Amino acid sequence: ACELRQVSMHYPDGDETRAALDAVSLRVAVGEFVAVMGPSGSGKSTLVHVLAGVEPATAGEVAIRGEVLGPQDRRAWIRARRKDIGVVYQRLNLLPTLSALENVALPLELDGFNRRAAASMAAAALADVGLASLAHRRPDHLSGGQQQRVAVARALVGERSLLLADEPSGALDSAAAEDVVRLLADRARAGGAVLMVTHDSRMASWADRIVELRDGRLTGVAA
Amino acid sequence: ACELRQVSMHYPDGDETRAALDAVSLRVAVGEFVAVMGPSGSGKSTLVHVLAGVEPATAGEVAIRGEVLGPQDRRAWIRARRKDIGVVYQRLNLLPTLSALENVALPLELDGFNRRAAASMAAAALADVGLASLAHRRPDHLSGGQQQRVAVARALVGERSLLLADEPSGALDSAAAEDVVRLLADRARAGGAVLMVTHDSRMASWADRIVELRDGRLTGVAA
Ligand SMILES: Nc1ncnc2c1ncn2[C@@H]1O[C@H](COP(=O)(O)OP(=O)(O)OP(=O)(O)O)[C@@H](O)[C@H]1O
Ligand SMILES: Nc1ncnc2c1ncn2[C@@H]1O[C@H](COP(=O)(O)OP(=O)(O)OP(=O)(O)O)[C@@H](O)[C@H]1O
Ligand SMILES: [Mg+2]
Ligand SMILES: [Mg+2]
Repeated sequence: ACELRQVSMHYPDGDETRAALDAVSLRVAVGEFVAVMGPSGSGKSTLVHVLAGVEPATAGEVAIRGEVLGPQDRRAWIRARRKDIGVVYQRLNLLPTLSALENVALPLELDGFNRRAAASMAAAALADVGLASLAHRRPDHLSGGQQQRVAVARALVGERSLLLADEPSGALDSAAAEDVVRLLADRARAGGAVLMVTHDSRMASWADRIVELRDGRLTGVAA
Repeated sequence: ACELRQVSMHYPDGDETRAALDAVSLRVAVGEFVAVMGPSGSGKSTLVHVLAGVEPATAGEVAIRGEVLGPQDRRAWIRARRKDIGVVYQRLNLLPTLSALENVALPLELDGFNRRAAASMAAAALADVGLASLAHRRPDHLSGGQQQRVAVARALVGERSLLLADEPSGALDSAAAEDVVRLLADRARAGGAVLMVTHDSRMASWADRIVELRDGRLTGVAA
């Protein structure tokens, strides 16, 4: 599970500061599937980045599986991202020199799985998103939606306890989008904690609970 | 206007070739707004790239404003992209070292407008997509949907006769997406030829005509 307690995130903006997140409190419990919606620029990706520890909160607390991790806990964050957190980034962040299979297998290898086991788990994850036949392609030879599905497979592989998905279906047709949200819902039912940012109300309808961000402030049931 | 006549596009795939486009014929007339839909991987971005001359067709003819432009007509394609074609790329392709305003102004400066005129037109285009206050930000300090709107503004600026938009609303909430499709529809009514790739049937419903790509083949009314 994960929790934000009164988390704020301020960016410098010229000689002012601007709050991308403003005193946000949110909890995603084990087995729960939470959707986060809100206008463009409202702070959704910032919320995901703070939960993944790739951007430091400027106030408040972030807890992963009950452990509070601050901006200075670099090692703990690296370990958490390696073992406990799967992320689909809005910009995907696939490695261009690796094949789809190698991209998906990498987190497992970093987590200690041997190459054969990692490759076999990665192949299964790619099959789950309909990309089995494209395992050996590099990202720049894949369509936008195929790249997005590789990023989804990479987040799902290894059944991490926390799954953060930042708009995982933006480039997908409705059939492929439904496959993705079904996989996320299955993860929650199997005991994961899943947070999905989406603009698509049909995707959000699969969640147990929907919260909204607006100008960095969260509305909806916090826990 | 623009036209594809029996256009094919083959990629090498290991020791085979695969058709991303298969004998596609399509015409977008002056003043017409055409939507292109289809599953992930069906060839939609390839169609846009061939119409913009950034990928060469392997068979068939591409005509921009009545002039047939082949893969070897490099200068003619460069001139067409500078003067006649505005493109929203699926991957956006914004320049990271330039501000939003500079990114939007660049096509105008390349087209011969002086700096002041280009900046003023760019500012108006950013205002049209709700980003007037973010004109001086660089892309990496913008949200995903804000970046997408900068790319839309850049394609709209200068009222080019052909507008190609490859999934221009994938990262936008429904209100911002509606603003974008309204701007595209306005361009067509003002005499542009507009082709929009989308997965969103509500966006597609604004078009005069919807065609579908499936495994590289086009169905629907070709002209
Ligand atoms: N450089 C390449 N080499 C080999 N195959 C490619 C290359 N680029 C694209 N493809 C393949 O061509 C097909 C069409 O790709 P395209 O990007 O046009 O699809 P699309 O309809 O835009 O998909 P999406 O909706 O996911 O963006 C896909 O199956 C893709 O894997
Ligand atoms: N490095 C930065 N410096 C300054 N402002 C930033 C920076 N990164 C993001 N912002 C601003 O913070 C706000 C929130 O950004 P964020 O990316 O979280 O929005 P979002 O809700 O994910 O939007 P979208 O739906 O468009 O992806 C935006 O207004 C954005 O311009
Ligand atoms: Mg975002
Ligand atoms: Mg595409």
